[in-house]
Order: sequence, then structure tokens, then C-alpha cells
Amino acid sequence: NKALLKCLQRLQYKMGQLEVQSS
Amino acid sequence: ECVAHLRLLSWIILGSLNHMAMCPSSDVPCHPLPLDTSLQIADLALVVLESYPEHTKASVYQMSSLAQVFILCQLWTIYCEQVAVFNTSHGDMYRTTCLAVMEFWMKVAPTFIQIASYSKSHGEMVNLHLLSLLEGLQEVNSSLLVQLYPMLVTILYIHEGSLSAGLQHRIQEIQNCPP
Repeated sequence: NKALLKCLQRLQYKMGQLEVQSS
Repeated sequence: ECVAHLRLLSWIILGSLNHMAMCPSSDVPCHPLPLDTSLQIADLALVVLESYPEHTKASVYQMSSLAQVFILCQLWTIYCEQVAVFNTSHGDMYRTTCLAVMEFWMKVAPTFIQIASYSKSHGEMVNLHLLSLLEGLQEVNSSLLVQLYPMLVTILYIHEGSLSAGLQHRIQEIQNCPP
């Protein structure tokens, strides 16, 4: 689960960046 | 509007996956999307991809839409697998999951191929997103990667001659470490 959480954190960061770009 | 839906869907799947990762022994499943919505999710991704320009240079908005679609594809693939893991007591669940994920990818992959074929720069952009997705699946030790790789590797080699050494190295790394 550590690997999954790490992967999800990275995706969350990318999604956050895309949210900023689109706003 | 479709991109907004796609973003919302991605956040929902991310929330569900975070719940599964942080509370693996929870008796209360957090599976907001049934696996049979796979084709509808693929349709939404395709609507967004259809706006990707063939000849003109993509705008920042279109490039971020492409990134968003790849994130959704990665999240959906991991989500399906995690739902299957949760339901390991049901014998057919893994098969159903594989089917749902393969159907999803069989629907979206041709459009990625089409976009990558437009030009070398389009191909490079698709490759960067796709490699990041494949590395992400490898990182979580996804067993679905073995099934998906033969289909997705064709996208990576559309402009084989112009692959940078860095990209070739990353592709090799994925091939060297099957889950």
C-alpha cells in the first residue's frame, strides 16, 4: 500500500497542477 | 464541460483509491463506480481527445486535457484492479476486471495512436504521458500491466527512429521489470 499511496500522491499533485492551469 | 466531468471523475476515483489504500481492512467498501461503467468512462475520454488538433499546434488547454485523460486512464486501471483485490473471494472477479480494463483500453488506445501519428512532437508528448502511466502501474505492481503492455507498446514505437535515448532507456526499464 505504500507504493500505491506514493503513486496516488503523485497523481494528486499532477491533478492539482492541472486544476490551477484550468482556473 | 466534458473536461470538467473528466476532472471530477478523476477526483472521485482518486478519493476512492486513497480510501482503499489507507483503510485496506475496512468492511465498508468505497467503490463509487461499478466496473461496467468502463465503456462510458472511455467514451468521455474520447470526447475530450476528439478536440485534440491534428495540424495546428495544441493550446495549453488542449495539452492539459491530454494529460487529464492519461491521468484518468491510469486511475481507472488502478481502481479496477483494487476493486478486484477487494473482491478476491469472488472467483470470476479478476476475469471481469481484466475484461473491463481491456475493453476500456481497446476503446481509447486507437485515439492515442491517432494523436501520436500526427507528428513527431505529438508522438513524443503521448509517449511521455504513456511512459509515466506505465511506470505508475509498474510502481503499484499492477498485474494488469502484463496484459496491457503488448497493446500499449505499439504506441511508444510509432516514431521509433526518433525516440530519444532517455525514452528508450525508460521503455527498456519497463520491459526489464515485469510485475
